[in-house]
Formats: sequence, C-alpha cells, structure tokens
Amino acid sequence: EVRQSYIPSFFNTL
Amino acid sequence: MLEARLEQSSVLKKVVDAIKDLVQDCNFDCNDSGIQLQAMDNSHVALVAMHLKTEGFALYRCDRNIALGINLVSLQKVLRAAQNEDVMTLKAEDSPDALSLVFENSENDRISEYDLKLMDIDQEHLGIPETEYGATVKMPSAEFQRICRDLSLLSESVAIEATKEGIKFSCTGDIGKGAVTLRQNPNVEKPELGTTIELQEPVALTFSLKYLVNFCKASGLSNTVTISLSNEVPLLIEYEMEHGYVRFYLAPKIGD
Repeated sequence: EVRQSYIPSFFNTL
Repeated sequence: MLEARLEQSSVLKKVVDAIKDLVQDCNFDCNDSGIQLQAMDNSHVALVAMHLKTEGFALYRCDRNIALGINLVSLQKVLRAAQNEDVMTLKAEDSPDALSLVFENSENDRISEYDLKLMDIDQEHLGIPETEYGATVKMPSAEFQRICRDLSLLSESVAIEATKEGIKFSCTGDIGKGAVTLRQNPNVEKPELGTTIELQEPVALTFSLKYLVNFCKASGLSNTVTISLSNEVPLLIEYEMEHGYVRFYLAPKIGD
C-alpha cells in the first residue's frame, strides 16, 4: 500500500 | 516603492493561469532580483515557486522588499481586463494595502487603471535544498501533458522510472493498466521537440496524477518541460520562461 508524503518533510521552514 | 513594467501583459496572465488552481492566496515577494512567489497547496503535497526576473521587465524599480499578499482569483479578475499585448505597469507603496495595475494598449489610445486590495498573508518560507538529481528529463511540454492526461484516466498514481533506456510512466487501475516509454531522442533539427535524458543513477518513484495534470496547466509557458527526479525526494517540474520560471515540487507516494 503506498501513502502520500508531504512537502514539509523534505523542505524545512526557514 | 515598487514600479514594474511588462511589455506584454500575457507574461503575468499566463503565470497566474498556471498556478491559480493550485494555490489561492500567496505573497508576491518583490525585491531587487524581481518578483518571486513560493506557496504550498492546501494539502501540503505540492509547492510552487515562481520567479519573474528583473531583466524581464521593461522598467523595474523596487526600493525595498515588498510582500504583496494577493488572492489569485481576484488578481485573475483584474488581469482579464488586460489584453495580451497591453503594456502592464504594477505599482505599490512600501507596506502597501493595494496594488495598482495599469494596462495600456499598443495603439496608446486606451489606458485602464485598477487597484487590487492586498491581504496580510503570513506564509512560512521553505528552504529548497540544491539537489543533484538522479535523472533529468527534458521533453515537449505538450507531450508530458498528454501522457499525464491519458494515464490519469486509468489511475490516481503513476510510477515513473528513469533508466538508461529511457523514461517510463506506468499505472494500474480498476479498468486495467497502461505504460508510456519515451526513449532519448535529441531531434537535432527541432530541439524543443526532442526528449533528452541525463541519468546519474536509475530512479523509480510514484506520484499523484491529479497534481501532475494540474501542473500541466503551465504548459503554455514553455514548449519544453524539465522533469528532475531523485529517489526519496520531491519531483521537480520546471517550465522555463525567457526571464524566469515556474517550478512545481511534488512529494512522492511512498510504499510501506
């Protein structure tokens, strides 16, 4: 089963 | 204060058209490098980054950084009043509550003036790390749009595999499955119609087709699209303009 990941887990807030 | 003039209103019209279905409210950050925008969609699965560089403006003056908080649907309503060939001048004071837009037609016998109310949008800025991608594919934007649309009729997800043979888009759904493989084909006469693949390492990732179809609304910005992939990082879809770009980042679907 694949699940969607999210942008903030790759690019952190400045 | 900001004063920026575009020879062709179509530049901003096309950019807003490309991103208005992905993000609603966003800050147009004006500084001495031009006008930039970075925003995630509501579900935080995708990020759009746009840059209209100073060189793309017939005139550009920005004394200090100004963030223009704009609702894209409202901006689009105002931009509808601009003809593609109209000269467009954007003006705003420092810490403005409105953006002035002036459209002048090429015969210079019609001048339209609009003020768009601005919003306070406190959007966090994300750091996008420089990435050496495993695979970088350049192809016709219409071709990519067709592949995404065709496969989105079969499935919600597409597996993208880049190998030295080429790039393969495959999907499986309730009605069956489909796959499209593009081989390296530089097309020397018409480079913008060719497909080139730079491969550092084989890559295989799965993405949501709904988002890819959405990104393809930007196909009008450029004849070509560059797709950059690396395992375990968001996909980068870039539409280059003469003096700027619109980039979409899409977080992958990860198998357990």
